[in-house]
Amino acid sequence: MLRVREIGADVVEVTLSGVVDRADIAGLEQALGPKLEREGPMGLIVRAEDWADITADALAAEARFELSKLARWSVFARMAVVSDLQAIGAILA
Amino acid sequence: IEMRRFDAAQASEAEAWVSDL
Repeated sequence: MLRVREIGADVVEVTLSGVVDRADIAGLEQALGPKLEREGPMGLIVRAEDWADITADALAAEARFELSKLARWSVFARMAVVSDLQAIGAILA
Repeated sequence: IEMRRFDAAQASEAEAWVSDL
């Protein structure tokens, strides 16, 4: 499951939990797409404390979405990922 | 984009950090 909400004028929170599937990514595109068209700077927080997994088709769809908006991601000046997984830190680094 | 990982116990700190733009 995936939920997107604004927690401030310039901060968007994405919460991942359980297994993220292709439909979740469609929802992410719908919710986050318009925010990527804004003027920055904005902050993005990804909460993944209860995230278990992502399906292969969802992973591919998410990558396509990221690449399609590549020029717009810089609207987010800061991105925080909340997770106890050390692997997430390594990926960010 | 500046990126950081926070432990679950630091969730409020993460929110403060991304809000400090």
